[in-house]
Amino acid sequence: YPLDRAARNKEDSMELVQQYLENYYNLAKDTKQFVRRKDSSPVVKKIQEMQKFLGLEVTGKLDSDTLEVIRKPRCGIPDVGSFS
Amino acid sequence: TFPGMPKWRKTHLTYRIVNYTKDLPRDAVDSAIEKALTVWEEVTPLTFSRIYEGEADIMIIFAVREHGDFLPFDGPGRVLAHAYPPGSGFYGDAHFDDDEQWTKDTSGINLFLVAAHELGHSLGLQHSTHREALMYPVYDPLTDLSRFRLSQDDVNGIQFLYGSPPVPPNDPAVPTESVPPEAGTPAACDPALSFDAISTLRGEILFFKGRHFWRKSFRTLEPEFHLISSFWPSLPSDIDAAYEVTSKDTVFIFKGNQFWAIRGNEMQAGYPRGIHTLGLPSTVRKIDAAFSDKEKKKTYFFVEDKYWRFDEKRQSMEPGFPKQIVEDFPGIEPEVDAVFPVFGFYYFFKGSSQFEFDPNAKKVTHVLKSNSWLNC
Repeated sequence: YPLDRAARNKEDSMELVQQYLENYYNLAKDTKQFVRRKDSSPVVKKIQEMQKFLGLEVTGKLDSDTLEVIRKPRCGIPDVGSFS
Repeated sequence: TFPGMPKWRKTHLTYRIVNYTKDLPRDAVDSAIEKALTVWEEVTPLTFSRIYEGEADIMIIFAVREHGDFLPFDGPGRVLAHAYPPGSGFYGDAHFDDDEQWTKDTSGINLFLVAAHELGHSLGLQHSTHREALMYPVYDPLTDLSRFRLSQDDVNGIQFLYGSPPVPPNDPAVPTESVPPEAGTPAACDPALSFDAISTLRGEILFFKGRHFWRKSFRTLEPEFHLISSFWPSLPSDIDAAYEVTSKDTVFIFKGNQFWAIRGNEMQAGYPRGIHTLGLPSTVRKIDAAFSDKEKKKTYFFVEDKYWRFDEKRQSMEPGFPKQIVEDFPGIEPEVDAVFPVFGFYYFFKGSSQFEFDPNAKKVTHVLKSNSWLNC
């Protein structure tokens, strides 16, 4: 069924967050599982790690502040872990 | 810092702007990069010089999408740029996404701000969690460029890697107890201040000292204070002499047995050249001071207790030289630190003293403090 707009936006945000965590916070690239795993502790931990690094309120949830920051332009270097 | 704390094992680094974005004039890109390097130069012992071919420590490129490092850019927005930590080959290099709109202000993506951030990576800094830090990963379009400063976290990070700028080693002109708060920068109103070299430039006067210079205009009371490298990145610091040939709109800068030519803030091609190409004998290792008298069209080179005179019309050193300085400039004791001509007088500098010399009366008419021009 065509996704309604809210569901579509939600899915876009999921993709964006997944990519962000993979690119900058060393989240293992495991595409299939992300949406189902969103509430799993590894993903929540990564969201909390990102929120802490960027000075956001550490909720472990994809609140509006968090979604706003990850849409902003930034440097392509990871925030944690090595870069080569 | 990055894992393993990669850092440069030398303090003088080279950089090369390999290509340009079409969003800005080339000189705007050049000065944004220079300014970005100066940000780090001012708080470390690091110095940078630009090369125009071959492999530099820091290669700067503009590119879109896949550009050869397996980290493709992503089109407009999101990733703006990336840079690699210190090391050989592509390490140390900085890449800018040319799908962004690069600007001098913040109407688009400000090139200076992003370059200063990326060059922090090229020097070994990782991201900061401090929102006010230059090394914070997210670009802030609301940064007030006119009040830009490194945050304490940025300074702590870079000085953890390279230390703070050097204080001139036991320089008598800057006794350690009077070193100003930002160590390594000379104080204009230090009564013991001496200069390395002084030159006029298009109606202004430049007072060179170490890595810095004061720029004195007759239109303003307060002199400006700059790093030499922020205007002329490939000029050395601690220069020996400088003079302006107004008919050529060119300032010549001397250090050791070489000299450079600058026009405004443009380095002239074909320099540095050897000082012996001017006709000085090979026994001369360096010159102490020099000035050019535009009325007489003669340029004077001072070396220890002697001086030579160069004919600007014939473009050759005059016969019958060197002569003793005291012979034609009675009251001027060798060695001269610096000298410049203005208002028909020659102002000679030695240590913290300045001697106003009247070439017509052939005598010293005033003795002043060296820093009397700096509105102390």
